[in-house]
Amino acid sequence: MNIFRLIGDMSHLLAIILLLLKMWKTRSCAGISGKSQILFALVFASRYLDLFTSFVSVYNSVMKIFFISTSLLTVYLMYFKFRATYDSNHDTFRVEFLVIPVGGLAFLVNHEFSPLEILWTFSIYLESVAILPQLFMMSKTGEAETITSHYLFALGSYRALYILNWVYRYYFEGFFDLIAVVAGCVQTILYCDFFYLYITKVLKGKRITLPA
Amino acid sequence: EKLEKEHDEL
Repeated sequence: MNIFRLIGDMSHLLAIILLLLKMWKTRSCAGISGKSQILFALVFASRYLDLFTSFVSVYNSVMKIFFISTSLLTVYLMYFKFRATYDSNHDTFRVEFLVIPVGGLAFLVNHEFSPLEILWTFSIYLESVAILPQLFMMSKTGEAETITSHYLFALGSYRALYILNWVYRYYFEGFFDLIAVVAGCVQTILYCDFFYLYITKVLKGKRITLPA
Repeated sequence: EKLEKEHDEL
């Protein structure tokens, strides 16, 4: 464990808590893409299957359980409890155009052709594009609530911090995982446009308005 | 190259 990965995990944790807070306090999931949340739940479900087969540390296991449970809770809140506030008209990204190519790629490019490893690879690839429905929805609605912007900033920062973690681990531990690094860079690059808007607008107290 | 077979990151 290193400081970059720890701050990254905390940023990820903060993002999930911010999203749950937003939904609970506003009793609404307006402006949130349910499709992205389903993809995140799929990412955790397919990545953390080793929860039962390999023990890394208490921290690792506790965080995995937390991520799986909160992602399922988020999907439940969006599609059941606060369903009336779910903006399905703007959440129209065709996720099958993400899941199918990612699934195929996971079969072709992986570290080991075993079920757990292919699922892990699928999860890494899927996570790198899972935010697209959310970014697409924001470009359609043309704006985002401030707390949703904070959620996205924390979520985008987590993987950016993981890139620093991989640099650290490469130089100090000789650890290098090309699949995770490439997917992590793609994932972080997708947030760049949003990061720019967040830093130039939200941090000055303005709302984010995307060119619709 | 990867050190250990198992993935120790979240």
